[in-house]
This record gives sequence, C-alpha cells and structure tokens, in this order.
Amino acid sequence: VKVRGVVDDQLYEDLEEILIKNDCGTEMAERIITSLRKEVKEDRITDPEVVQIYLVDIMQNILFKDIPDESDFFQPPALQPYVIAFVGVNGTGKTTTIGKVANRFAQSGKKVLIVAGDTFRAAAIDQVAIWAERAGVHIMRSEPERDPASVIYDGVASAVAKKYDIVLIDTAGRQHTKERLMKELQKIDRVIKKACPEAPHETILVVDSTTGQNAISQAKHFDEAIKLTGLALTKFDGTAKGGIIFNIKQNLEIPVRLLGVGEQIEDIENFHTVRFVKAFFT
Amino acid sequence: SLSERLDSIFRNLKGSGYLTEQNIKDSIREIRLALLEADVNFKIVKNFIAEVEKRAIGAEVMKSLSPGQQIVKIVHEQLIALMDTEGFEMKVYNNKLTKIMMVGLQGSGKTTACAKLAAMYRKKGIKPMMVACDVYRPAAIEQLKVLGRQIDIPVVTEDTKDVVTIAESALKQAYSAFTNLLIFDTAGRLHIDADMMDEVARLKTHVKPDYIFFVADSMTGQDAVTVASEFYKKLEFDAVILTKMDGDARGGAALSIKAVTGRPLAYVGTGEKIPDLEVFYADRMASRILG
Ligand SMILES: Nc1nc2c(ncn2[C@@H]2O[C@H](COP(=O)(O)OP(=O)(O)OP(=O)(O)O)[C@@H](O)[C@H]2O)c(=O)[nH]1
Ligand SMILES: Nc1nc2c(ncn2[C@@H]2O[C@H](COP(=O)(O)OP(=O)(O)OP(=O)(O)O)[C@@H](O)[C@H]2O)c(=O)[nH]1
Ligand SMILES: [Mg+2]
Ligand SMILES: [Mg+2]
Repeated sequence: VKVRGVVDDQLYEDLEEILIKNDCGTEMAERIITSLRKEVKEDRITDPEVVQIYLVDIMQNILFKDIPDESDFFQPPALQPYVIAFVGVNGTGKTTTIGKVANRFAQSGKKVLIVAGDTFRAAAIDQVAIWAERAGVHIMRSEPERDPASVIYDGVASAVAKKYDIVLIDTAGRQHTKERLMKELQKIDRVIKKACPEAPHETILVVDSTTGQNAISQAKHFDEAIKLTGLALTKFDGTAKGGIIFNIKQNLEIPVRLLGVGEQIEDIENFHTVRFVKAFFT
Repeated sequence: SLSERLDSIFRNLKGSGYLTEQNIKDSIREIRLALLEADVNFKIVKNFIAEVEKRAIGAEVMKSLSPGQQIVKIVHEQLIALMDTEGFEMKVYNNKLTKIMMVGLQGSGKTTACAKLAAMYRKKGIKPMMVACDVYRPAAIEQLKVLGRQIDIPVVTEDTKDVVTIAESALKQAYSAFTNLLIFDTAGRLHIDADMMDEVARLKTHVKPDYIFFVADSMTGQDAVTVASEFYKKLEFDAVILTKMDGDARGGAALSIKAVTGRPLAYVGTGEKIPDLEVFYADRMASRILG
C-alpha cells in the first residue's frame, strides 16, 4: 500500500481509512489501529513499511486465533454421513456454493447427496437439481411447497441408510429478522438431529462479499438460532474485500471456511488467511 | 440512536440558543460513526459532514429541541434532501409500449423485481409482459416463468444464448399482443466483467429501453459506490430499486448510490412475495440510516 514516509497520525488515519473502505467497520478499525499504535510504540518502529507489516500481522492473528491451522474443508472426518447445512439471507450464493462443494467432494471420490431444502422460492429445486447433475451427484427432492423440514429429514435419513459420505443441505434464503423463518430453521436443525444425532456436523452461513455491517447482525441472529460452524464468503471475484469477517471472527468466533470466486463449478476455494489479508491491501 | 449519543455529549452544556462551532465539532465524530455504521461510503460521509458543518454553524436551536436534537434534525433534513426522488414516476401508458430493463449484481433481486413491478402495474390497468434474458443462471428462465404463471403475466423465452435475439422476438410479440409494459430481466453480472457489461450495453442499444433500473441489495457496504458508478458509466441507468429492506440493514448504500450517480431511488423491495414492492420515501430512508 502506498502510504507516507513517516510514522505519524496521518499514517494511522490513512491505514484506518483503508480498513473502513474495505468494510471492517468503525469498531474493528478503531480496535486494530489502537493495537497497532501500541505495538509500534512498544517496539519503537519508525519505518512505515514495518508498520504495515505489523498491521498485516495483527489482522492475521484475529483470523488465526484459536484455529492456528486451517483445515481443508474438503477433507472432513470420515463420518457416514458428514452433514453440512448451508444457510443465509436471500441471494448470497447458497445454492451455487452447494453445487461447487458437491463437485469438489465428488471429484475426490466421495458419495454425495444434495438435499433440495428450499421448497419455497420459484424454481429453487430446479436450480439445485441442475447443479447436482453438473456435479454428478444424487439429489433428494420433493415437489414445491412441501414442508422443508420433511424433505430434509427424508434426505438425511436416506443418506444414513444408504451410507453416503457427504450430505449437503440447501435451505431457502431468509431474513434473520423474521422470527417465523428463524423458527423454521430451528425445526430443520431438530429434524436433522432426529435423522442423525451428531448432525449437522457443519452449519455454514453463506455471506456475500459485498455485504456491509449488516453481516454482523446476520451472523449474530443465525448463530443464536442454530450453531454456526463457519462462513462461506461468496462473490469474492468482485471488488468488495469482505472486511466484515474480522468483526465476525473477533466477536462471534466464527471462522471463514470457504471462498466463492465465481459462478462456475470450479470457483470455490478453501479460505486461506495469509492470502486473504494480503489481498486486503492490494 | 444518534440523537441519544449527541444528547449525552451535550448533557453539561448550557443552552446558548445557537449551535456553536464547538457543539458541531463534538458532534461530527458521532455523526460520522453513525453514517459509517449504516454503510454510507466513507467518501460520501466526508462530503456530507462538510455540508452539515456549513449548515449547522450558527443555526438557531429551536426552543423545543436540545442542541443534540437540533443537530440530528439538520442531519436528517440533509439526508432527505440528498435522497429526494424529485418526484420520479415511471411513465406508463395504455396506448403505447414502455420498455424497462433490470440490471445489477448477482443475487440483488432483479428477477423478483420484474414480477413485482409487472404485478404492480397490472393492478393499474396496464398490460405487462416479461422477457427472460438471463441465459446463464441454472433455472433462471424457469424462475421467471414460474413467477409469470403465479401472476398470470406472459413471459417471452427463446432457445438461444443470444440476448439480442431474445429481445427482438420479445419486441415483436409485445407489439402484436398490444403489451404496454415490456420488462427485461437480465443476468446478474459484475461491473468488472467487461464481456458481461458489453452484453447489457448491446441489449440497451437494441431494445432502447425507456427506463433502466439498477437493482441493488440494501445490505451492500462500501463497494456500492464502485459498483453503481461502473454500471452508471456503462448504461446511464435511470433509477434504482433497493431490495431486501425487510431486513435490518441500515441501507446507507442508498445514499452512496444516489450521491455518486444522481439517479433517483424509485422503489424499495420489502419482502420475497409479489406484493412486496413500495415506492421509495426519502424521509423513511433517512430515519433508517440514522438508526
Ligand atoms: N460472481 C459470483 N457470483 C456468484 C458467486 N456465488 C454465487 N453467485 C451468483 O449469485 C447469484 C445467486 O446465487 P444463488 O446460489 O441462487 O444464491 P442463494 O443464496 O441460493 O439464493 P436464494 O436461495 O434465493 O436465497 C447467482 O447468479 C449466482 O451465479 C460467486 O462466488 N461469484
Ligand atoms: N427478503 C427479501 N428477499 C428478496 C427481496 N427481493 C428479492 N428477494 C429474494 O432474493 C433472492 C434473490 O432474488 P432474485 O430475484 O433471484 O435475484 P436476481 O438479481 O435475479 O439474481 P441473479 O439473477 O442470480 O443475479 C431470492 O431468494 C428472492 O426471493 C426482498 O425485497 N426481500
Ligand atoms: Mg438458493
Ligand atoms: Mg435473476
């Protein structure tokens, strides 16, 4: 990052501005810059390039804290089945992410079942069925308007009986402020447990990279309704930098597991802290 | 809320009847925080605050208001002024064809907005038709057809990957069916995807729409300015539809988009169902942004 040649208040203002414009939010930006000032003072740093190295370090540590080694999402424990539910607000990329993830698992030889748990939105079942076909995996589907909890129960129960390796559950987009829809999500969580007591093994909140501070409210409410195990940050191939993940990690301890980087089936990656923080400043 | 936070700053202040420069300096930080937390773009916030300062210095504090409330009133009024729709109203007639196009990023709510707008205008006695020009997303065409069936409005589809071919067919069908509102749904696309931006520019050239709506998600953060200005540079869209306002996003993107493109915010999406589309009101948006 091109910044001034001296460590002064203006440098810290410029760095704080970068954090703000990348959606870190004011609370996180202030916290990070305060830590930075403290460490720079303690170590008597006078080179602004080194200040930036310290900043990168602070931000990486926020993401690394309590999870020093990033596990490969596509090498989960060998449970039969390993159940992953995808939840989130409308239009964030849940269904597309499931298609990509299914493909990745299938390529590594896993027996995958997609459960078409969005029975509400127009052509939602058709959409996820096309992804299942592209990924070469099976799908559990119903007619539209059927209770999503019953399709999801059938899907997980069938996966247990037929010894699938991976179950990917698609759910309808929903606003976290709608109590009825969040209650529906809790019912879905309960029926998954009925079919498979240890499941869901992962509950992934799918968040659009372009989202601003509302992502925090989303994470908080979804985590309160059903325990989240991670985030999938989608549409990272745009120009948004996804700075909201720092607040979500710091305050809710929810890590990013997946990065969506396009609309094609291959466009999914494991989240990589060092790469992400580097990209943040380019 | 902002007014509570400002009141706590002014708690020990003896009212002077006028806002002093110090009153305003003390409030600036709180106003800036409130707007950034609401996702207003940081550059827009800078300009906005400079304007507030000009207007606030020496302003008379009304007897019924505390200095904090007075400052909030100035901020509120300025937000309203900036987001004023200037009476934008889509002109649709019973005896000619009005063509509109929906554009925007992936997942913003374009397809749903097509159906909502079609249903809204059919209630006004207009004869709408929708056109499925998203040839990429799995089941996108089916999605528009399902919505069309739900509201009993015809949907034009063609078995081709060329959106201009679909558009030509739609125009023919619209004229022969005496349609008076033709609504083009397009694929979600990135502002930095040159080929996709060229596609929608080509579609505009062939269709010559009367209105292009930029459909934006109300939860968009700082990136709203970059996205909106790129779409505006390429298409000079006419108005904005802000979706998913039934959530709790503060919606600062609304101010950012208006500030950087000058185009009016026309409609607001307030839910997933067909009736969930309302006319935009600047005063409601201003209150929401201020939390
Ligand atoms: N550029 C880009 N687009 C994406 C990405 N992930 C998803 N999309 C697009 O985002 C749009 C919405 O994706 P969906 O998978 O339908 O999103 P969803 O969360 O399932 O939506 P609902 O079920 O309606 O809530 C589609 O146009 C996708 O192609 C990504 O990583 N990059
Ligand atoms: N809660 C809520 N959901 C909405 C609103 N408008 C659209 N949606 C939902 O948002 C999701 C995406 O809507 P679409 O109409 O498919 O979005 P799109 O822009 O056409 O998506 P792409 O074609 O993939 O770019 C769907 O789940 C819609 O039901 C709204 O105002 N409120
Ligand atoms: Mg979906
Ligand atoms: Mg669409």
